[in-house]
Amino acid sequence: NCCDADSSKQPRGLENPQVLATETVFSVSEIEALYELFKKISSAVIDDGLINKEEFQLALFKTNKKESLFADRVFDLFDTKHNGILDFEEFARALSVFHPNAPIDDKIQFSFQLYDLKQQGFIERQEVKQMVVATLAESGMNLSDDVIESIIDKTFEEADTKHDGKIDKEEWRNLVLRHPSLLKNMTLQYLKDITTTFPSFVFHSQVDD
Amino acid sequence: QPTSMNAFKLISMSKGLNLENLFED
Repeated sequence: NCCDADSSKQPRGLENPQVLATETVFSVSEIEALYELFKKISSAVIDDGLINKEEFQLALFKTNKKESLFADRVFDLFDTKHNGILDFEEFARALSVFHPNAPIDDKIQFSFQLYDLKQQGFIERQEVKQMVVATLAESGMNLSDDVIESIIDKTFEEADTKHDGKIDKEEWRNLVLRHPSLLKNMTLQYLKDITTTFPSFVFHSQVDD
Repeated sequence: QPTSMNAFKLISMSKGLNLENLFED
């Protein structure tokens, strides 16, 4: 009975692709294709149908030996159930924000949360410095502390229009609307072609579209 | 000039924030 279409035998996390398709920007076929990617990532270390932090890092950096402030932050934002692992629903809902067709406000909100390291509702100078230093270290780039400070000074001069030393959601929104390139990493063109990248989804598909 | 660069532009180039890597082998 290899080809039993009984929906109760759907893979874990993909029991109801129609519901996920309704609540995200993905079509049912795209959800099914995304599940192929999820399977690949979630079976890299432990084949349990869930993505742990190590598997996430492995997929991002192709190595599990790297400590990354950002990979941690992205993982934690994906992990909306806060249990240290990603199920397919969390994965699909989070990646939906990165779809080229996702509303820009969702991208602005997600990026704000990403950079609001301490989740205080604003991005403070110390957090920006921490992220700049982490990015430079990651890419092996060396800038003096003076140069880093002056980059941050200039950024706050522009972004912190209320002059209170922090960037709130409204200021963040204004900044990224003036500089759309700051949101470039919030859109993944791959998601537009996900059904052609993972065509094998058709073998498990529940829909004809 | 690095000082004319927006700090967030720099941060957004971090590998950990570029999720296209998830799709690549």
